[in-house]
Amino acid sequence: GIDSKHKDEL
Amino acid sequence: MNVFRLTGDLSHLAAIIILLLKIWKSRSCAGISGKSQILFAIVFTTRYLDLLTSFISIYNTSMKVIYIGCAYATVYLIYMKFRATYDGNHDSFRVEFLVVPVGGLAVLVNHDFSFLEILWTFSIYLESVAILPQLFMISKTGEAETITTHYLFCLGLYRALYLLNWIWRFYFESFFDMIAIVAGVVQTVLYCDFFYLYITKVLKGKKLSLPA
Repeated sequence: GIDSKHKDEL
Repeated sequence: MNVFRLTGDLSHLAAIIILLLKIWKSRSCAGISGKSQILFAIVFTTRYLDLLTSFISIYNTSMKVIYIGCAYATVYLIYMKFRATYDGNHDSFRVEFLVVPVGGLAVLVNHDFSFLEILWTFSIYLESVAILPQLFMISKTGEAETITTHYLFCLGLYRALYLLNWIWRFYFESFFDMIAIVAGVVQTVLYCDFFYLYITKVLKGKKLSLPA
């Protein structure tokens, strides 16, 4: 989604 | 993963390694702001607590461990091993003026009022201003060692590349995180003055000295 929550960034 | 995020992460890793090697090889932390390094250690600690709760990939986990390890190793070298070379007089930025407002903002403006999310938000906001003590110290000493300017260039470049990564992800994955983007823009803008000096001076073989 536009503000998807998955934190896959460092 | 896209090319901007990968090169951004590698640029960030390069910056962290350059700094650690500079201090270790020269056995001196002259010109380095210990306060900024403490803020970076806090940034990584508060952002990567999810190491304990979720696994995303080998790359993700190993990079987080490397970042946290190097950050604390750098702080150790500055304040313990080579503390005699630490220039405390010029490293005088009042970090409480950063941490307190950033902490308040993280509680007020976040995506989700949960412990880990507020810590993550705090970490994002803090990272955007964590370099200020270092830039302030350079403005006070009026100069910076060339290796330090390479460290700062890689560090500033990493978040600029992340901005391109977010444009890519918005366009191809319709993903965007407004908090990370706004903080990333602020963070990158803070380097603009330095980028100008780096490109017009250091890349021409001159020493970086202020006033420009």
